[in-house]
Amino acid sequence: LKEKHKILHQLLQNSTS
Amino acid sequence: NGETSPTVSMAELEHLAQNISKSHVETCQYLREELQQLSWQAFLQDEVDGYQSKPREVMWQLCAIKITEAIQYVVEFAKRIDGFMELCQNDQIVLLKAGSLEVVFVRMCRAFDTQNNTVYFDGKYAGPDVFKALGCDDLITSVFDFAKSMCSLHLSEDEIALFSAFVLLSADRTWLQEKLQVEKLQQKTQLALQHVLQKNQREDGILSKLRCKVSALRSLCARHSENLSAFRAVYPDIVRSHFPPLYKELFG
Repeated sequence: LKEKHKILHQLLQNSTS
Repeated sequence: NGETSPTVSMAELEHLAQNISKSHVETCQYLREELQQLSWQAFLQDEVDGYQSKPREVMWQLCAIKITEAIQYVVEFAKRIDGFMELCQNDQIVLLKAGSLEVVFVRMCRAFDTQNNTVYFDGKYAGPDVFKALGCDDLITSVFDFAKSMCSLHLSEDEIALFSAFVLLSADRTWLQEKLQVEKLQQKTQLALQHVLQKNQREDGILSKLRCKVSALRSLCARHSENLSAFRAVYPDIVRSHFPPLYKELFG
């Protein structure tokens, strides 16, 4: 699932601003 | 169910309610006051004509961009909810894939003007006729009806926040790996929502009214997917080349 949702995964990884 | 409900202290519920309300306020695309101040700014007839005369694919692309922008704020909301980032990565993705658009529809009631049946879109308030070029009148009517019925509940910001979190943390989504963890988190959120409803002295039936909204949201999202599939069948290249990558990831 992570592979198919790279952008969402990236957004989740980014630290909250 | 007393056997499966987690034991949660009042202080913990209060803390969770505050955390979710704060997360909601911090991640709302627009402040409610801003939206209210803008509510007199409806699109003029020539502007409406402009939207209606756009090619179908251009209007779809515009809406896909707007939805994607709103979803990015929902992702931020989720990340700030206590316990969400402790879920496994698979389940974070599953919950957002299934629930982010539902939360956008919940949040839409903040940007909806019931008197004029208009919603804030692309800088002004728009009626259903603005979306004519999409070619999915039934879906648009349902979205507007949903917003109207949500508004009739007159939810406060903290109630919207808690309800949004409850929707997002739905433990019955397919493909969850640690269902029990999500279930616990959703139960706690429901207790926090009940706590807030009681504190705000809402009538007894409000929770069951909100439960009905959960099924309405699922049906709206299913219809969005159906309409997208129909659109993609005709314009596969437009979706592939011009739609936001995040939108395609979530709904593709």
